[in-house]
Amino acid sequence: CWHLPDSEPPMHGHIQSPQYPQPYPPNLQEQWDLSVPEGYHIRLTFTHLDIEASAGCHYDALTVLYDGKALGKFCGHENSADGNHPGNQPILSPGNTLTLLFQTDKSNPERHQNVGFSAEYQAIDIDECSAPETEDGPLCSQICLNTVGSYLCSCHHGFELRSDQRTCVLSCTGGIFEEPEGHLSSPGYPNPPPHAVTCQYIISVEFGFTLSLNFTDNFHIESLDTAEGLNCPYHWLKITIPNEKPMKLCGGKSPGLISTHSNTVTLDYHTDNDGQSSGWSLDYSTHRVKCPFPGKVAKGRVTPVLSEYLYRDHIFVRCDQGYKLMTNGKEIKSFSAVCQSSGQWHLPLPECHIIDCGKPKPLLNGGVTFLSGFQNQYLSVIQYHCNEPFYSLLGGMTAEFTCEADRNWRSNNNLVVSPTCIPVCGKPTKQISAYQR
Amino acid sequence: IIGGKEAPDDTIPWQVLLSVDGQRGGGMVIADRWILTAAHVLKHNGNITSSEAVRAYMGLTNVKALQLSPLNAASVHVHPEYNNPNGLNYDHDIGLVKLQEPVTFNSSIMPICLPGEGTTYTTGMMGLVSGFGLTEEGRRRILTNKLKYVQLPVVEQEACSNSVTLAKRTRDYVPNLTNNMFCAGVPEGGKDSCQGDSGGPFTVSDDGQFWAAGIVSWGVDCGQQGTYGVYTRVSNYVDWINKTMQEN
Repeated sequence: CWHLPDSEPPMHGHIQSPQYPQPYPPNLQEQWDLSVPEGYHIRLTFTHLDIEASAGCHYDALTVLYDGKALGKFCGHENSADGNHPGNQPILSPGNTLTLLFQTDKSNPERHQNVGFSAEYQAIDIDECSAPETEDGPLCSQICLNTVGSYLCSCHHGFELRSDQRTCVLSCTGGIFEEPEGHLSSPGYPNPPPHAVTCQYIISVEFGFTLSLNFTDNFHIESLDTAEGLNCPYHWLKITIPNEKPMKLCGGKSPGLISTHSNTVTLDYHTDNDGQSSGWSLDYSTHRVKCPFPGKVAKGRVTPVLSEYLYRDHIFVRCDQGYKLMTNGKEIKSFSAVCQSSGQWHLPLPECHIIDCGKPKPLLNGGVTFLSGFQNQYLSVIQYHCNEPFYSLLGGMTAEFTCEADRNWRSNNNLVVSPTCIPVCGKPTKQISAYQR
Repeated sequence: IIGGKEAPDDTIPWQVLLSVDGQRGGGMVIADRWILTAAHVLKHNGNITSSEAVRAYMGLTNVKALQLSPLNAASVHVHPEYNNPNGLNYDHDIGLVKLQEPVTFNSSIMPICLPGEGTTYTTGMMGLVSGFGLTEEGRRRILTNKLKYVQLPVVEQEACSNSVTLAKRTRDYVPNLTNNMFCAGVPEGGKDSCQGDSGGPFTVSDDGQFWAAGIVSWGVDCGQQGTYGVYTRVSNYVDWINKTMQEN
């Protein structure tokens, strides 16, 4: 034999009486000490129990003990009139140990050969938090969190867990809240905190968001008028918003909703050694920063049309047909702008300028005439002609072209190709005339 | 031109005077870079003349004025089947000259239309022949500097053939008449094309629009009784003309 290294007790196991399922021998005094890891109960379930029945289990018995105290003494079998059979109900130990003691007398009845017992046990997590309070007070002074096989104590905001891992001590400086929404309250709220509290809460969310503080109605900070006319001289809640004058609050009236228009707010709660304040509680929420309405673009469209434009919203500008996007004198293919955390659009709106198709291609042995429009702009109409009578349009093609949205001069037949002048053959301008017959 | 008249300005605007190796020939404008003429104008002694040797004049009716503005040839194209080493075979007598620069058409320079495919030439159909070739002044033949024209009817192919056969009786060497040729003229003579007119146009007017029916090719004498002028039948070569122009 050699020494096995220390290891965690098993989480489950099986025990049975000697020689089971053969009848147990007489004169037995057998003990089993069961244990599971700390933080767990033991649940013992009998799969079979057949011990000589007697009143009070006087002769043969299986006794289940915890910490020296008997949880049960069992004998008999399922259908026996005498004895004390545990039935199907499991036995739960108050702690992580359990002792079973099996005792038999000198003789066994001749008619019925009792086979003893067989049982399974397993570790069951203890909900330490729901255990009744002990003389030393509650398990955790503020918040108890049950974990598998154990528990944890925790404290409300403004308090810190002491080294005993059970009780809490006031400590409310350095609380930084970065979630987009949340709840905070003064230490011990709604109960008065200990005296001389100096707590600081910083709510800081991402740029582009503004904070709204919504104080609950139950607001109480001692308010005393002083001869010097100081406002909130001893107890106060100071709300500091960057670039604004700090706001000192006290009294019994909740300030209700405060829109800060800032992504950072600092709350300093102060009480002195005298007086009593129940404190305050608030829910905070965030809203995206608003950008100004983007305005309108002549000969264009701004989309999407929203009732308000908020941080990270995008807008797009598209020009009407026949117009092009221009910014800083340059044409751009597309335009989008995003509402920045500063509440400003990251780009100014572009303009829509009418497109032009450029100078129409000159026509060899012909020319081009403007019929309508201005400077080759969208929907201008031109007409090609050939130098008649020596040239004519090929195929009698339509000579009228319109400046279309695709910046091409297109004929009514949707052709882009400009016409061609073909020579007129065999038609002299002067005829040989001979009148003599 | 025998028996003709001087052409007023702008009445035959497709007329071209070709000077090839110093010899005078005719031609007609068919496109802004192309002149249609006779193969024999462009081929001498079995050799196709170089493009550098070709000068084209057009737009005026007086040679003296024409000389001021010759147009240079870019290339010369003779029908591939033209083979006339001895001056006795004028079959396929057709050729093209491509100009170096395109011409802009106006009242004095205008292309002549080409005939449609399968155009028929009816006997008696009047044509207009023009050129700067030999003419008559009294009984003498002279070379004129003025563009002249004469109107001639198309002669029945059999009558023409007979006149050629007749000519062969009195002359040793007379070319053969083929179906790529037709004759025009009057049996009594006195009206004809002549030397120097070769390559020039024989045009026919339909509803005021002239088309090139023939190219002045050859003949036995000029304007003699019982002889006719022989012209290349252009309608047989429309495909070749178009193909040559497209390929070049």
